[in-house]
Amino acid sequence: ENVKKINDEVADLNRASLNRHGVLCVNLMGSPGCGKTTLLEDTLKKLSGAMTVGVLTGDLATTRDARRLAHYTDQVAQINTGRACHLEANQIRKGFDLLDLAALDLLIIENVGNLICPVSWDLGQHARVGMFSVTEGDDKPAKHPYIVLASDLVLLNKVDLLPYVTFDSDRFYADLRSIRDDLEVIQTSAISGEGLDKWVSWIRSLRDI
Amino acid sequence: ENVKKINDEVADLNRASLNRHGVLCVNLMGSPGCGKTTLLEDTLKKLSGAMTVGVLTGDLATTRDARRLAHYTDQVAQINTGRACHLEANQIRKGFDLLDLAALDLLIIENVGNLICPVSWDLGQHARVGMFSVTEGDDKPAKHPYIVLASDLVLLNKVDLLPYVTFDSDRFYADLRSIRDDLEVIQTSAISGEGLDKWVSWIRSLRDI
Ligand SMILES: Nc1nc2c(ncn2[C@@H]2O[C@H](COP(=O)(O)OP(=O)(O)OP(=O)(O)O)[C@@H](O)[C@H]2O)c(=O)[nH]1
Ligand SMILES: Nc1nc2c(ncn2[C@@H]2O[C@H](COP(=O)(O)OP(=O)(O)OP(=O)(O)O)[C@@H](O)[C@H]2O)c(=O)[nH]1
Ligand SMILES: [Mg+2]
Ligand SMILES: [Mg+2]
Repeated sequence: ENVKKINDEVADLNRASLNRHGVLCVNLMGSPGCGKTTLLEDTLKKLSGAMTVGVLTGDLATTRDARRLAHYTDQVAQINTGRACHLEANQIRKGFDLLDLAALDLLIIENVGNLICPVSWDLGQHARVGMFSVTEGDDKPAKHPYIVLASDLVLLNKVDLLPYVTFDSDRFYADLRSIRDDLEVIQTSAISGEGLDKWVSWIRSLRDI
Repeated sequence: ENVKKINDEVADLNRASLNRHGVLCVNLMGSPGCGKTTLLEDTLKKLSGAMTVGVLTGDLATTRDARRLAHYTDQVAQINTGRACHLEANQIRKGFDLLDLAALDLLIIENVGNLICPVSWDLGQHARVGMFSVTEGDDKPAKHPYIVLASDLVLLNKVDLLPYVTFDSDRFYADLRSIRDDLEVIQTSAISGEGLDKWVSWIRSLRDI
């Protein structure tokens, strides 16, 4: 697929630009409404003063996520994909022009809300994070093995809602482990703050690599 | 796009087969874990004795949804798409061979959990239903105008969880109405049964057309 090949070449260029400027880049993927933007709001607040963080956020339409995140960083830009279910490397490359890479320590890309399409598009990131939420049900890893295989970390969000939903944690973890026995999982609540310190530590340890 | 053109031709053949056998076909779309299968479990129970209902359910992997639904109908088959984020008409056509169309009154297709990709693939259905859930947040219609534009009905599921989540109903409806002022919305809870009667009435009225 020629389009993929070109994408991957641009992704490599992106990675080179990020490396040149010493910017760690994380590609955050997850279902629509699993809590990506809310967690990023918390993350930006937590890292304020410690790291200079930028965000590129992708959606088919609207600038709502960028406007939410703009309260916490001025290095944020919205990418609208039109009809496309995933961000692509060329969009990220153009997004770099809207940011000051030289000033950044960390760039987080919030991908389009989708468990499938973003997995196969390299954006030039250093790490991929797959987010699930307890409200989606415990069978999502089993049904979406490719995002599990591609992820360097899994976040299980909205754990504050566990008392109110049927979510079989054992099953979730068993299914996940049968696909990737080595994959780290951090339980988070973007509302209560649970897991936020662990998530931020993971980012900081990645930066030290 | 030649693949799309062929798909649409097969979709028309599917529709013709369904019409020949007097089967109403609904294409149910929504995010991963928004509650499609749970609502279908309720729907099959509700319609038991009144209508003969079949289901074709699509996922990248697993037969979990088909196995769940098999408790309520023996006319159910799982389609695994591999890596594809949407069902296609040829898969539905092959699915017909696994069912007895002549015996069916209603065929529901549970599409792959995804708010974007399924929208542009005609499967041969008579109606498209777009499902959102309150746990995804109130901004999903605004962010996903194409599923709103394509839907004949929208279901807003998991309303039993409204006391526990931040969901601005006014905003959800305002955004929806600005895209489609004519679109019917039924609030449902696949857990409490709220809205189930309305949903089943909608199906039955479609059948009478
Ligand atoms: N209870 C609870 N609600 C959460 C949590 N995280 C996010 N939410 C809610 O979930 C809804 C969606 O949150 P977002 O952060 O916008 O989700 P998203 O993944 O960025 O959504 P998209 O970018 O549209 O795919 C909002 O109503 C949030 O308040 C959480 O940890 N717990
Ligand atoms: N509280 C509540 N939970 C629900 C409701 N409907 C579904 N759920 C729960 O949501 C989770 C996912 O439900 P499913 O019916 O499997 O969702 P789905 O849309 O079929 O998921 P995929 O087919 O994987 O995309 C399960 O834990 C259900 O119990 C509802 O109305 N209220
Ligand atoms: Mg978001
Ligand atoms: Mg399902």
